[in-house]
Amino acid sequence: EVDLLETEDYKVISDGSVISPQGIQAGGFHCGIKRKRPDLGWIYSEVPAEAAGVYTTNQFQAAPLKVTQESLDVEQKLQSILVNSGVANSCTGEEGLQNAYNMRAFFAQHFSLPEHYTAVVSTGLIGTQIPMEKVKQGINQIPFHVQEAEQFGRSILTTDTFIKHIAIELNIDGQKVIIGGAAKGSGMVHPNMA
Amino acid sequence: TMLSFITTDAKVDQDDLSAALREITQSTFNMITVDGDTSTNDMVLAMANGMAENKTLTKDHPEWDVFKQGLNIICESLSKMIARDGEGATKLIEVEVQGASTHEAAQKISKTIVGSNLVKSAVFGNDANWGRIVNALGYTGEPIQLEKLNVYLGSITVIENGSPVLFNEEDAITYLNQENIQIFVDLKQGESQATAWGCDLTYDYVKINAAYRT
Repeated sequence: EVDLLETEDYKVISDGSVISPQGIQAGGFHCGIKRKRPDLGWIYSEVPAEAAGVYTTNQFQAAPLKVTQESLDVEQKLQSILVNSGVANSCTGEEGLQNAYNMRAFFAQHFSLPEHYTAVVSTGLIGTQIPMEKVKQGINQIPFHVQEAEQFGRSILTTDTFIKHIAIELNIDGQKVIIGGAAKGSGMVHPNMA
Repeated sequence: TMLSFITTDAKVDQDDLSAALREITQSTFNMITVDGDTSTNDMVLAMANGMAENKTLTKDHPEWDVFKQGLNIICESLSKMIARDGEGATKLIEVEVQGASTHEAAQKISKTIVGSNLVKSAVFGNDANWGRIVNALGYTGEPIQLEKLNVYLGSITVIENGSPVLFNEEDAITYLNQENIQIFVDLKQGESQATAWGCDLTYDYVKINAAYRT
């Protein structure tokens, strides 16, 4: 529980998450990277969104970070994000980089999007290749796991003991605007992102 | 590894969204530490799809600060959740440094204290060992005038003007036995302030990480 100061400007949305803003869908489920727990999550926006990212400054950036940065570099827009937990796809060489590109391609194809509107994110074991068949099969399961914010939150966890999400409502130009967020992090946590 | 995903239906200029995310990351996600290990995969992604149909938010929009503060609330809340859920943690530790000569110094000092294994262990053991806080201050590399230094555990003063204060040990144990611990440091050398978040260090941290791969 995090105490938040509610003011005229901000209202905390009960059980709010990344799907609280209009036009955002998300889900998560088990695709077989981990033995039992959810390990594949996704976020999708009905329309292309202005996007921004910050990334670790560790000099051995994992393959998905390179691919995601390439996506953003094209138009600075994203429409979908695919996250796997269990395997970090870090220190995996050319094969790992190709796997990250393939993840992006399969996922973009699923939503019929240009590849650069898609980001890929991984967390988990360093130095292990992603089991791509399981990821591909997992992407095909997405239609059966829609609007599952809690499952999205769960699918990105590694050693975390609870899901982390929040959303607030603001008033801008007299319009209701919502910001939602989800996160994971438990160990190997000393970020220095830029 | 820490990951964070931020979504909004606000209509926001991409350059200003990017600048705001970078700035806010510096004072939120980059101010947490669990174990001092920086991952190869840390990432924060923000998406603003514009479906709320507000006038495009830029830094010149009259309500830009409302949006930016909202983004900050999200990032800070998620940062605290991550710190609280550090592997094996039983407590969230918040270190606030005031009176630093620069913001960078305040950030460095607060993150050093909250990352000290000995401070983290003391918090786990409900031990008001202020010497470890002062020790951590000493190796930040920042010039600190000890004779001006005040340190507090919650509302309990443990150091005043560089000298130890006789405090009630029972009160300190009761305070440290809570889930959320605040350490305040007032350097009285300037106007800058920063806050960092971390967690206590417990036996479970080693248990979890001795068997992560196996």
